[in-house]
Amino acid sequence: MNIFRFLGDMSHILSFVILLLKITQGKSAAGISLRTQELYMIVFCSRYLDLFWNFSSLYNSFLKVVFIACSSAIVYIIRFKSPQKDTWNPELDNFPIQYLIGPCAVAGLLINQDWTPFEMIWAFSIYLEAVAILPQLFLLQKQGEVENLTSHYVAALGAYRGLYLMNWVYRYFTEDDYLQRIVWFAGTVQTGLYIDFFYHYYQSKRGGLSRPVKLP
Amino acid sequence: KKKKAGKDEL
Repeated sequence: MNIFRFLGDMSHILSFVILLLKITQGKSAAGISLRTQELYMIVFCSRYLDLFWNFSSLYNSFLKVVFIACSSAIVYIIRFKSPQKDTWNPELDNFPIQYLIGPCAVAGLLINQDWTPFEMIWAFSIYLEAVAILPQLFLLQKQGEVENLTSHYVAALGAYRGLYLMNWVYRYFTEDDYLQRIVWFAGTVQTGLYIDFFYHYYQSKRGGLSRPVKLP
Repeated sequence: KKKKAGKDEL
């Protein structure tokens, strides 16, 4: 465990807290992509199947359960709970996620570590996580202006990815047996998707002002 | 030569 990895995980947890606060306290899921949240739920449920047979640390196992529970709770609230379910707009949040899930499933079957069923599912979850933010980014793009909490949510997720990238670099140079090409490739793609958002986030938050983020 | 890492990340 290094500081980048730890801060990355904390920033990931922070993103869940921000989103849960926004939809429970604000009673609205406006601006939040249920599609993206459903993709994250699929990602965590498939990747953490190994909760039942792999144990590396209490920290890991605990966070795996937290991630599955938080993403499920978010999907449940937006899809089924009043009044939040009436604030979700399916016409705006209509990214065709089958075009993300399908290719990721094929990639998982073809490109994985050792051709076992779990390695295929695991690789699928890595590929899907890389693109899971796309419906959210498209939704923000359509709206043009991003509410503060929503922008903090996306920023926390972006920070998590950036910190994981630094964690990989750190581990590569400090550990003898540390090589994971699939994760590095997908993670770099994923981090890249946030670059444009971060530019606009920085533009609207600099100078201590808390203006909403405007996207062109 | 480096070997593949185990699954100790989230």
